[in-house]
Amino acid sequence: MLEGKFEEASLLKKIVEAMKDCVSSCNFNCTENGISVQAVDNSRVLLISLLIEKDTFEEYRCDRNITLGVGLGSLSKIIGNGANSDYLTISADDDADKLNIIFEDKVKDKISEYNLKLLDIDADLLDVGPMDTDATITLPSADFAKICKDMKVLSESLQIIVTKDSALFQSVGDIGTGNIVIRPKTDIDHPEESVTISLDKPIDLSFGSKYLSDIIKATSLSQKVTIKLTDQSPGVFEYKLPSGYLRFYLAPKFDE
Amino acid sequence: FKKQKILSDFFPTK
Repeated sequence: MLEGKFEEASLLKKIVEAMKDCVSSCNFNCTENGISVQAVDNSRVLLISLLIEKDTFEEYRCDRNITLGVGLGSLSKIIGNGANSDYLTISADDDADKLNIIFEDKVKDKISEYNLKLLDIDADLLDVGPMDTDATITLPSADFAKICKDMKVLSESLQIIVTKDSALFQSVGDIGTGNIVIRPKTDIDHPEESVTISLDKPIDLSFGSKYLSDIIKATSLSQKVTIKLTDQSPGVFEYKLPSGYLRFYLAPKFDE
Repeated sequence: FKKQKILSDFFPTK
């Protein structure tokens, strides 16, 4: 039996909104430690790795490891029915063919209950393992979202060049070019506004703008995003949860 | 021209 109670429905809403345009369905793997997901988009370019640790939940129990195949569009429709501030409890029996979803209004005496039909999903898993990182950039997630949106008007590729003291985001397209440079900054009064860049090796990587547009749908999950880049390797874009993370692994573009 | 790589170019299938 799985049972997990979120203090606020808004957290699961944000997670599902961040994932559903990239993958239509995925397996939620539930263990005593929490819930994890690995899913790859249809073009096999963008991988989502989600970990919701049990401490994220107000209450959590999972007696036996279970896998729940979930259609994210359908889940999004159902959890859209609850208010952001509602308690949200998900539960499933060990051999379940449905996920039970309950919203509890914290003010009114109102409980809403839904069942979501589960899917049988047969997906290959990729072994992403621990990766070496040549450069790590941490910046406000809203700033990163704006950079991606602004650069997308110019080109279907975004080049990220990291040197010791700056990160350059560059787009070169038919109508013109754009450059945005960010440098490390410590803001003591507003730590969420700080920018850090750590570098072992200079980086020059290009990524598809349309995939970055999918990644920045996670912006509301965290005030910060951490970007880990390694030469000739996929980029990792991580949004921290209160306890856990939503990570995107994005395959780069290479010169022919 | 840049060619889009796919994830299995980097990560083995489990």
